[in-house]
Amino acid sequence: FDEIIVDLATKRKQYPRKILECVIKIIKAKQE
Amino acid sequence: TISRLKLLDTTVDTFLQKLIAAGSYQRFTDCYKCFYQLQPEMTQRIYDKFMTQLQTSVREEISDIKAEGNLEAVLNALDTIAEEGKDRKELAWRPSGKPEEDLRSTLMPYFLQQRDALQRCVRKQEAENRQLAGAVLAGRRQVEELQLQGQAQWQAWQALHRGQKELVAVLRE
Amino acid sequence: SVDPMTYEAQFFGFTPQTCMLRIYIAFQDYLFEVMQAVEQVILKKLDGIPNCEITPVQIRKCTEKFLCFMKGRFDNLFVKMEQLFLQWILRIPPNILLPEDKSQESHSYSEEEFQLLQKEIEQLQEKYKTELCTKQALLAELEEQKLVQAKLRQTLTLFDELQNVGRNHGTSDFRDSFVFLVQNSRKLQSIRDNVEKESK
Repeated sequence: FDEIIVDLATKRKQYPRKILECVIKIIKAKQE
Repeated sequence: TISRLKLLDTTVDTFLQKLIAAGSYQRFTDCYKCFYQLQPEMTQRIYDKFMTQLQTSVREEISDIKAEGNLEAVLNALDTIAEEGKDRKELAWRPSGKPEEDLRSTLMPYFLQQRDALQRCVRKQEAENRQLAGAVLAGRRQVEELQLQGQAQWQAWQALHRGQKELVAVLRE
Repeated sequence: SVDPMTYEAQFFGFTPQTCMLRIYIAFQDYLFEVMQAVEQVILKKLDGIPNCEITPVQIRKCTEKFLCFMKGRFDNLFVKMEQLFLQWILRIPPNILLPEDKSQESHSYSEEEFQLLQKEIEQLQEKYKTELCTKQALLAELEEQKLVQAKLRQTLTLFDELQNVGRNHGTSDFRDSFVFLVQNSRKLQSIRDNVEKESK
């Protein structure tokens, strides 16, 4: 249970930023 | 406001003080009565050593945990974050458990920026095209004007040509 | 109902409860170890005393009695310490948002708003492409106009040059001169006719 919580929390911390980086790359590529 | 790190140290100190107070020398000699009666000085020394060792071990453990979890920096960072947000009274947002929903708010500002940038591009291009369209219309008028001039000149020369034919006819007669 | 404290885990990288469990086990181990050491020392001391009547079993009973008491107090105190840790140290205050979640602070968006914005972006992209095509078409026509205008001006220049040829040879206006020539020719013609008639 504890590992699941830590794993989930880690994803919540890291993934939005990673996804955001990808989305920003996509937006920039579309603009170019 | 006391820093979280200070609070942690104070809490552990209090825990230790109370634990030691609970395990008083009186209590210790009560439990080890037979040995105490035989060796009172030794009992005192063993008790003192016991308490010192227990405190040392506990404090070392806390230091290890602080080092492992980088607690010093992390707790100070949390103090800063809490300080910055202290004026906020209402409950803050918490993950909803639906990642796509939570992610929407993260991404929206960037998509809004993209839309605004696109709107600026479109407006700029529309304005440029209005200018170009003006230039094209002026160019068309210019072409039309030149065509009319050319037409007029061509007709004049046609008239001349007829005049020349007429002259030739007259001369030939 | 256990509060998993996931938001705290997001910040600390571990769950506060695990941290407390780790501390509890470590402290408890130390208590046991130190108690064991105390018992070892006492037994060793007793070994050194001749005709000692105190047996290791008795000492073990003393140890268990003291440890049982200490463990009870330890657990009580630890519960209080744990509450303090979980309430004041290892907790994200309920009114606090972590930096990585700053974007949640502003307006939260519904799925419809999100889809609407995506649609708007697509439409703007199409519109922008259209405007770019329009620009290309307008530029192409401007180029074409340049060529046509040059051609037409070339023709007009030709006409002007023709005009100038006449001017250079004393004929300011071809048309007038043709009219003049035709009139003169007609005059000549009628003179000639007259002459012919009189000569007959």
